[in-house]
Amino acid sequence: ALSQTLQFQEYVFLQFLGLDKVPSPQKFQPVPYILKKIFQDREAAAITGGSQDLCSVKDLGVRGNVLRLLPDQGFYLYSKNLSQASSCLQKLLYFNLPAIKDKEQLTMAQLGLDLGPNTYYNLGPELELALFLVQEPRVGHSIPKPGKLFVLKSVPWPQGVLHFNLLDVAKDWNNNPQKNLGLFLEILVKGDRDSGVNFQLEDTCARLRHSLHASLLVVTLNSEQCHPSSRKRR
Amino acid sequence: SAIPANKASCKNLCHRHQLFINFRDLGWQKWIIAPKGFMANYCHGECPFSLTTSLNSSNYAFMQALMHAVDPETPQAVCIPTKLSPISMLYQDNDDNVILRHYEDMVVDECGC
Repeated sequence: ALSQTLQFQEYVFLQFLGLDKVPSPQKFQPVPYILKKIFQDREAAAITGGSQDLCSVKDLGVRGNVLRLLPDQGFYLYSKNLSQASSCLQKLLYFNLPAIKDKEQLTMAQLGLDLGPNTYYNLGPELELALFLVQEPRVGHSIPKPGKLFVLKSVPWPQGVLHFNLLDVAKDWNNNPQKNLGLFLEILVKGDRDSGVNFQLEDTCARLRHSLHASLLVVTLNSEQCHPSSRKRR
Repeated sequence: SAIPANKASCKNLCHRHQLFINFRDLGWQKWIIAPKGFMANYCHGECPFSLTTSLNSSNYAFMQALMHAVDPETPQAVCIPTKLSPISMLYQDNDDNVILRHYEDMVVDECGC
């Protein structure tokens, strides 16, 4: 009976913390530098007794009191003729947004694409990264049809860590979950592929597929815990 | 005016005590990434009428203590947190999302009657 009471009390408290049940993560996710930094800054401020505005994230320049890093749940797409086509890498990115509660207002959604440390040095052939919004459901692991994609960004010579502002897209997904069909990421080879660079190209593409890491950093503002910022008077 | 209490009774007066919350003890270390625990503290002690003015007391506690003095059926004023501060928690939820959230009123900074 005591155990049941404790479990019930724990459940009630976890609900207060915004959780439905005790989380049991399947695998540990890496904590990005920005979350670590914000956490450490808050801890330092708490020790020194400095005043803290818990409803704004100074490091990101936005209002918000909950920061979530959503892991990519998508998968790689393989074209049968990838070695001959101009595509180096194709991936569907998918982020599970329903974790955002109704009372929360989205203030930031930033896609982070980490292409890995190797891309800082030897990129090999000239590459271009293209990011599309998937607008129509696909069948299985099929590659989205070009007409059903909306171009979001194009980055020549992609390297290191890239960030994309997806606030409008995330707001749309949050309001219409059925629209959340993911993003299509493609890294293309610019120009003609000749036989001389083919070996190097395959190596670069394989490294990119191995090291690519995508995540969506979402900041929300809970209206019950934070009041909206008042507009400045003229 | 406050009546000075003797040394022995001072120990029993309302004040802040240390309480470290270790998430491992709660079995929460599986999902909380940081911190591993935190000094939450707690308030405990008596709020005698003679000291209600010096123990960071509310006017209400003073009145309650006054009533207790004239009518012992009225309970004594109680020792409670009067200033709390938040902590930040970094954890992973069931969808493998890493979440940084600030929780209000998690640490007792000051106690009073």
